[in-house]
Amino acid sequence: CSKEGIMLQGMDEFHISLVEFFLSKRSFESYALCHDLCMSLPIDSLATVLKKANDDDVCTLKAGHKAKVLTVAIETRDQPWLVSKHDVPFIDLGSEYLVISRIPYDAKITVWSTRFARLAHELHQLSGSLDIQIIHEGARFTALDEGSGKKGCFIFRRAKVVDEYRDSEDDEPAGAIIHEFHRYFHKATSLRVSTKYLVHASKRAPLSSKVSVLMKEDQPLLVQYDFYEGVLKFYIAPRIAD
Amino acid sequence: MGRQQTLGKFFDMP
Repeated sequence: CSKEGIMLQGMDEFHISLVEFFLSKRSFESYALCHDLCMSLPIDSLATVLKKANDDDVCTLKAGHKAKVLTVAIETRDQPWLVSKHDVPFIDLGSEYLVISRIPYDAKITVWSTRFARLAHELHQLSGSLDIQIIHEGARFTALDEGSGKKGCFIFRRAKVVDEYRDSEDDEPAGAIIHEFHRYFHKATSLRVSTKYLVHASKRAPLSSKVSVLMKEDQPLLVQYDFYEGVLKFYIAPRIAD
Repeated sequence: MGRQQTLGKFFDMP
């Protein structure tokens, strides 16, 4: 927790995918902080507690300077006398927050997040890994089922006119449009990643109608959702050819 | 499929 907001980080047990979630302080009704605070929490326990709240309940998260627990108070908005309190004890992960240095990416595409979710799901049916190529003209997501020889491919062509891009899902044009593709293209780039982790990342589509895919040769793939209250990033370690 | 790398190669893991 910092004066800007709350940043969450988590990694899968195999250290293949790291998720980073920033929630700006402006997304909270009130946000007070005396000094920066870093907590390690068991995500299952936190999720179990937060699921007890209904959509319109008020949740208050509190932790003191040398606290060992995060206290979550859940209040019914129209019945403020009904409050339930839950403690989530900290755990010792033996590490603090991981600072990820910014790198200059070679290529970035932005596509509709629902289309991206469909792509990830369908290619996952075919193979455990997929190749992503971004070239000047567009992007290509390819998966090959080595058993049957079946190949699946999704192609995104670069928008001829950036104005073709529309900001509402209802107006989605027939062809997938890559928004501002030219602005972030420096050189042709390709990466191979596991479809399983791409499926995980693509399931966050409800957060934002658009998703960005950023690549640099031999660097983790970055899948990023930007939204008003913050940003959600998935870093996925690449596969290399045998 | 290729060999899966881990993030330890890219990030400075504690």
